[in-house]
Amino acid sequence: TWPRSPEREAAAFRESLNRHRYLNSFFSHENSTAFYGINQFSYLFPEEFKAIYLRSQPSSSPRYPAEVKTSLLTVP
Amino acid sequence: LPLRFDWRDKHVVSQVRNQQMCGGCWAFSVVGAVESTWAIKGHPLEDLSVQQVIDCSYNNYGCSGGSTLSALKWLNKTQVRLVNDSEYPFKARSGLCHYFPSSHSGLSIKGYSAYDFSDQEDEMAKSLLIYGPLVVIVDAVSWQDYLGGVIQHHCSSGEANHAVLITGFDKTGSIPYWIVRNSWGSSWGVDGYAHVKMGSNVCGIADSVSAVFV
Repeated sequence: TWPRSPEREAAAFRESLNRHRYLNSFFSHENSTAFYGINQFSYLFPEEFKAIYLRSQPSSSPRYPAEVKTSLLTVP
Repeated sequence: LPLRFDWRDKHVVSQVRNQQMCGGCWAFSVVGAVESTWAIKGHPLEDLSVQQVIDCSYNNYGCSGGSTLSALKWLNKTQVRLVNDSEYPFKARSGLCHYFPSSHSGLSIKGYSAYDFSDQEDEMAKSLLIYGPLVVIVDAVSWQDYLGGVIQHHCSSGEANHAVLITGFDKTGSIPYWIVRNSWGSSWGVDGYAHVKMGSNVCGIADSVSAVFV
C-alpha cells in the first residue's frame, strides 16, 4: 500500500538504526535482556510493519478461575 | 513445574513458517496449536493448511487480519476438517475457500479454552504442560527489531496486535522466559522464536491464552 523506492527504504533504514540505539540504550545492564538490531524488517517504517504484520485483533477472555486450577499430580 | 520444558524436545512442534506479506498470524498460531496437540496425542506431526483457515474462516479477514478466538470458534462450530498443507498450500494472499468432500481426510478439533492468565503465569505453564502449545496474542510493535535475548521491556499489556504460539518455558537462568514460536521465518529472532520474560505479563502474553483439544 506504500510506494516502495530506494530512497524510502533508505530513510526507513536510517530510522531503524536510531530506533535500535534507543531500544538498546535502556536496561543493557540487565541480565539476558533483549537486544535489537538490523533484520529483514529494517527497511520498513514502523507504521508499514504494523500494517503488514501486526494484524491480529485483540480479544478479551475470562479470568482463569481458581476452581479450574489443575494439579499436575492428577494428570496422567 | 519443571525448570525447563519445551514441546519441541518431544518432536511435536512443526517448523517455523513465514507468513510473508500476509497478515495471517492469527491463522498460523491456531494451526500450529492444532498440529502440536494432534501430535501430542500420538499421531504423526504434519503441516496442516494455514491457507484453508485464512480462506474459509468467514468471521475473519484473511490476510487482512483476524482473531485467534474467532478462528477457534469457527473451527469448533463448523467442525471443519483441516487438510494437509500440501493439499491446500500457503499463497500469502486471501482466496476463495476451497471445500473438500466429507470423505476427504482431515483433522477437526473437539474444543478449545480461552482464559486471561495475567498474574497466574504458573497456572498458564501448567496448562502448557497439560494441553500442549498455547495460542497467545501480544503487543509485538518492538519485535520489528528483535534479534535475541529475553524481552522484558518496550511493549505493553492490553495492546495486543500479533498472534504467536508458546511452545515452552525456561526457568533455569536468572530471568525465566516463555519460548515463543513466531511466523516470520526462521531468520527472525532466535531461529524464528522469541524469548519473553515470565511472570510479569510482558507484552500482554498472558492476557488471552487459548488451548486446543483434538
